[in-house]
Amino acid sequence: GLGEKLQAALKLLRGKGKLTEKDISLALREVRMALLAADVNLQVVRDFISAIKERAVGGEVLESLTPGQQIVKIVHEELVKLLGGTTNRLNMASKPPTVLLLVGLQGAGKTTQAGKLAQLLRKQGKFPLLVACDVYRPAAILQLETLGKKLDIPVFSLPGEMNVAEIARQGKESAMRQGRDLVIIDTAGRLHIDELLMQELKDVQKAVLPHEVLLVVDGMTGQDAVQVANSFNSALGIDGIIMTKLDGDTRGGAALSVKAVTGKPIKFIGVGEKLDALEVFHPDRMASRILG
Amino acid sequence: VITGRKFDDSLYEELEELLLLHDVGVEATAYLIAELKKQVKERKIATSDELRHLLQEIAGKTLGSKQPLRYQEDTLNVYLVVGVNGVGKTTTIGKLAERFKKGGSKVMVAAGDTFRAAASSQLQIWATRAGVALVSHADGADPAAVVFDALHAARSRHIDLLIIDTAGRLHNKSNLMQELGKIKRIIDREAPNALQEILLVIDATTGQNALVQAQEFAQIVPVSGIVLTKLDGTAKGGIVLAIAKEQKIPIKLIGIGEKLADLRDFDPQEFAAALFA
Ligand SMILES: Nc1nc2c(ncn2[C@@H]2O[C@H](COP(=O)(O)OP(=O)(O)OP(=O)(O)O)[C@@H](O)[C@H]2O)c(=O)[nH]1
Ligand SMILES: Nc1nc2c(ncn2[C@@H]2O[C@H](COP(=O)(O)OP(=O)(O)OP(=O)(O)O)[C@@H](O)[C@H]2O)c(=O)[nH]1
Ligand SMILES: [Mg+2]
Ligand SMILES: [Mg+2]
Repeated sequence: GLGEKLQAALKLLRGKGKLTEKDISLALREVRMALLAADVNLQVVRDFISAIKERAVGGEVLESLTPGQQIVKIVHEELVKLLGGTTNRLNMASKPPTVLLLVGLQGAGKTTQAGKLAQLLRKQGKFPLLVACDVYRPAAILQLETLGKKLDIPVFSLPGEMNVAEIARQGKESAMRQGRDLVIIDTAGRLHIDELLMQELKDVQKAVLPHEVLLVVDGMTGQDAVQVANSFNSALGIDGIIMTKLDGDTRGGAALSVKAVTGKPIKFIGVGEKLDALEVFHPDRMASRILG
Repeated sequence: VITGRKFDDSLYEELEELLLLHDVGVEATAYLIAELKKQVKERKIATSDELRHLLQEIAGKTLGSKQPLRYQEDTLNVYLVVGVNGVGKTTTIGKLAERFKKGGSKVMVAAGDTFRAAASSQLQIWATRAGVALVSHADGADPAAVVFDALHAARSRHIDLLIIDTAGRLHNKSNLMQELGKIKRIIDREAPNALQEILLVIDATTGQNALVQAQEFAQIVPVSGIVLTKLDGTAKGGIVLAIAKEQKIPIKLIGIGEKLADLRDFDPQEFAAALFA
């Protein structure tokens, strides 16, 4: 792994005596490559390396018998700090219903995660309503309804209605009439550069005032994760992130990218297609995964 | 910003960053930059404009020549569409059905995803829009049974092109990958004379994992072409350079939107140009 690579690199350098700052800088190139290979965004890698450089060229590394392992320890600790640090609990409304709005690119896993959240939060004592706001994708409403049926959780939809903010608004009202304390809104996948569709989300936000805007990000996203997270955050102000498909073997560096660039917490990870495959995010596990 | 000025090493760094930002990956980027430096010497490249052009040329060469979808008249053609979850398989099949139907072929699609909620309903809508036949079973049916029925229906109805949709599957799930192998064997057995294309669909927003996807899917079935989708976003899909170099699988098609018409043949020159635009 990275530890061994660093040890080897530093051994070569150390052959000529005491390790210098310059030697450490060279070793940090290995760290840079490892993070890039894990899909962490280039700029985020740069910022991260310069942030840890101070520690890396300090006594704890230079005086260590295993400087390579020491660097890995620092990298791991700093990654955990970067990935975590904020509470990743969902904000619940003081006056129900709590409204969760799921947004993100096409195919990220929003509809499936909507079902998973409904199941999880019902287990925690909530009385959820799912709202189908994807009016574009063929059979999107049926997809959410199928999940709802499986869970025995109702799905609100207005077939034929193309005003998405109106569907969201009526969905929330319906929840309130039924005494439901949680509304989970599934939206259509969209490009962050699609002005009309980004405006649609702003309209939905205005109409229902979500307590959580959750950006759903595919765990295998590459460098583009930064653009996407930035755009959604600028447009809506996201409250949290859900990284999906982490049951795959992707290193998941996009998690670091989106967290670093938005400062918003990663709240959950999707680890499978079944409706129980949702886990709370653990920064230390993610850090180990990114480092491979 | 690259202009007609003379260049120094910092320009190589600039270009290296550009490649990395476009998901070309550490190894393929190192290869391209090394190749660039080598050819700069050989060809006495002097200005930054020439340098940029040379890198574009090297990238284009790495991607290989334009390789269209294989299609043969007077026989059954079978396209098997595979890939991980959510990359655009079902939508791409709608687009392919549209293209070939408009081209005068008799097209049929098979709803081989019997697992995911509303998967066959989704394909049904695309089939209706494209005006092509659909073979599907009830949700939860054995995908192998759908494929078997579709192959026989295609033969008896003298279909020119059968496109088979499959469920999204992560390549590290061995039971799902084995299921794919089984589907391929059914095609071989039930339509031994059919021309086959096995299309791996890759999402342009995917990073280095796309290379692993190409490697792993190619181990299970003979992937004959890649469809790179969602190029209408901001991701450039540079990982295909690594795939072309390592796996030698041709990129055949690109997806540039969510509508029936949003499918184009892959042009290596255009793609290389877009990378450095
Ligand atoms: N393996 C795995 N698959 C997932 C996960 N989450 C979602 N999926 C799958 O990913 C695919 C896309 O999921 P959807 O929920 O339809 O994604 P979406 O964001 O709603 O898609 P659009 O509405 O088209 O934007 C489906 O095949 C899901 O079963 C996950 O955590 N792990
Ligand atoms: N912007 C854009 N969206 C696309 C493109 N191709 C597909 N999509 C969208 O991506 C999402 C997923 O597409 P699907 O066709 O359901 O993907 P899939 O691979 O069949 O998904 P699973 O069967 O769940 O694995 C949908 O919202 C599509 O409209 C494309 O080229 N550009
Ligand atoms: Mg959806
Ligand atoms: Mg599909």
